[in-house]
Amino acid sequence: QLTTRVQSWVDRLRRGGTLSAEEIDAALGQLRTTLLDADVHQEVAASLLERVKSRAVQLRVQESLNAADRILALVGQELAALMGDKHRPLRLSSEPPTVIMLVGLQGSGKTTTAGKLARLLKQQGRRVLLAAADPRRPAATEQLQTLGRSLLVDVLGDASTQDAVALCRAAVERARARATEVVIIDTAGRLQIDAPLMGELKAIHAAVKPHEVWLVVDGMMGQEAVATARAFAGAVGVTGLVMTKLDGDAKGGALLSIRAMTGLPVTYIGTGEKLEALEPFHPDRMASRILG
Amino acid sequence: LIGRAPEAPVDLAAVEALLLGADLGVGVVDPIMARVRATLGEAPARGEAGYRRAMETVRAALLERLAPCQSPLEITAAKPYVIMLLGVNGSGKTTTAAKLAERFRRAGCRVVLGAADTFRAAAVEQLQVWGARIGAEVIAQPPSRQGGADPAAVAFDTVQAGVARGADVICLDTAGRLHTKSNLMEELKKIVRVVGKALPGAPHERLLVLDATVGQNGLAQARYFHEAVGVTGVVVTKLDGTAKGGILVAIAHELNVPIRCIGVGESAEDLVDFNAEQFVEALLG
Ligand SMILES: Nc1nc2c(ncn2[C@@H]2O[C@H](COP(=O)(O)OP(=O)(O)OP(=O)(O)O)[C@@H](O)[C@H]2O)c(=O)[nH]1
Ligand SMILES: Nc1nc2c(ncn2[C@@H]2O[C@H](COP(=O)(O)OP(=O)(O)OP(=O)(O)O)[C@@H](O)[C@H]2O)c(=O)[nH]1
Ligand SMILES: [Mg+2]
Ligand SMILES: [Mg+2]
Repeated sequence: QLTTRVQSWVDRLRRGGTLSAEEIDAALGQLRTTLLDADVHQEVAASLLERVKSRAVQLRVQESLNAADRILALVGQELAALMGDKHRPLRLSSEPPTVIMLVGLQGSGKTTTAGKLARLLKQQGRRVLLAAADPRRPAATEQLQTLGRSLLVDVLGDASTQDAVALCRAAVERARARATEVVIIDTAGRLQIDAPLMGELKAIHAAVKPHEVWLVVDGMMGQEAVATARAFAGAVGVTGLVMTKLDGDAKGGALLSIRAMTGLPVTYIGTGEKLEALEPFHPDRMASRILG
Repeated sequence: LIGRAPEAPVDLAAVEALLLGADLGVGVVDPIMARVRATLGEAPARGEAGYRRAMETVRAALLERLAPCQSPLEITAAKPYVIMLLGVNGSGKTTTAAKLAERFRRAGCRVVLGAADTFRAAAVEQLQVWGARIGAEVIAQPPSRQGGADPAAVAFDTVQAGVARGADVICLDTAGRLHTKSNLMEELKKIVRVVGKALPGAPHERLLVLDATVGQNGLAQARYFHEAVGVTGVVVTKLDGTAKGGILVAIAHELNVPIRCIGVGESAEDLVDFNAEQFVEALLG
């Protein structure tokens, strides 16, 4: 289902009948603006445009009937290929507890996502323990404890400790002792360029060996998304992405960009502030959101 | 980074990549690149001299947009001077409220904080921890049976308390909200109206808090918040990270609002006045 902006250049192209090289370039120019305005990483946009151009030029040679629609179909196909597979459901480890660690920049939505994930798993009949491993942000532990209380999910937290590693270890030990199936670790937001804090993340990872490390990315993130994702992936082996705040009008091009440049799978998307607002990822919907 | 051999043509692709990478956006970058090409049409267009000429053109174009918006936050004779923080979720409003309170307290002002985010888990507690740290009183209300207190009621209480205590500055924190949620934008307008009832002219500063990592959506955010409550100043946070906050240029150009300060860390003292030259230097660096 293509939107009005894209439809208007289909119409412009259609009126011309066959597609000239100039028309192809104009369409590509419009596409470039659309992609960059959608926060698609400039390298991802450039290579996508290259591929569409080389395929479109071949089209022109072969047949000009419905060439405009064909170009748009090419764009759609290229986007779909970059978006990859739909949501892969979380597979629990055969050796419980399954440990899921949430990481990311400040304010991206980790703590809220931890709550949402706990709610989802509890609904699926799993026993969950939340670990409040942010020792720095004021009232971070209280925030997760408040979410846990509303869900009747246990939270291990200690607002007085600075030792996130010890807290995470304690959480996994407690889960093992109580046959809790999933431990969700909420870590503090941090800059990927902050060496000591990235060190803390590596220390937590080494101590509890999480089965899943999910990078939580803000849906409105711009061109730094790829570099950020690569840095976190390089530090602690990210296994999945969560993109949040997609209930707004941000196009979410950062998601396509991270996928294209790192191959990381998308797990869930956040679509609201309430704990119910966690949805599986649909690649085709994200693709049409970008073109919209 | 952008290497140039003595007589090599200026690497325009590299210049464009630098600008796009900073989240300036196509609408800002394309005209700047056109200007660069135009100036390179005159000599010198090659080598080191050509490169310098290109970057000078870029610098001038950016400063043209940003310099007029450089305007630090200054409290007026209004007492208490009410600063309201607003913006989308997670942008840094609560932390910035604390940083502003710290700045004014150090300047000898009596500051009161208003915990008008009555929705999010532990939002009030977060501001209370800050208040205790920096020595500023926090006005809050306990949650009602249905949920949080009414944010407008907390805002009203805060202004009244500030007046009663002879406060010089009030920093009113509000809940994060996506600008596309009309009910939440209506709530924000209501908070502004109610604050104005408690103290005519307040809130004197309606500060939009933007995350430097935001891409092109930052422009939509600025437009909507400005249209809703009339933004009087902008703060860009998290500029201690790798994101350059380039969307600020489009915002400055379109809204012509003062850019007050930038957030450069998570501590109370990590707030610096916006300086257009330094911002551009960091962006191009
Ligand atoms: N609208 C919307 N808001 C969200 C979503 N996910 C999180 N938020 C909000 O974003 C803000 C930040 O969320 P947090 O969970 O505190 O983010 P965080 O990553 O834990 O932040 P730090 O711990 O400080 O790094 C809060 O206001 C949340 O309610 C979402 O999917 N949609
Ligand atoms: N590195 C860095 N982090 C910041 C800066 N400003 C805020 N933060 C962090 O960003 C996260 C979110 O900050 P908050 O002050 O809770 O943001 P908010 O806008 O009040 O969030 P909501 O109320 O949930 O919408 C916290 O982890 C802060 O420590 C900054 O200038 N630099
Ligand atoms: Mg958090
Ligand atoms: Mg807040």
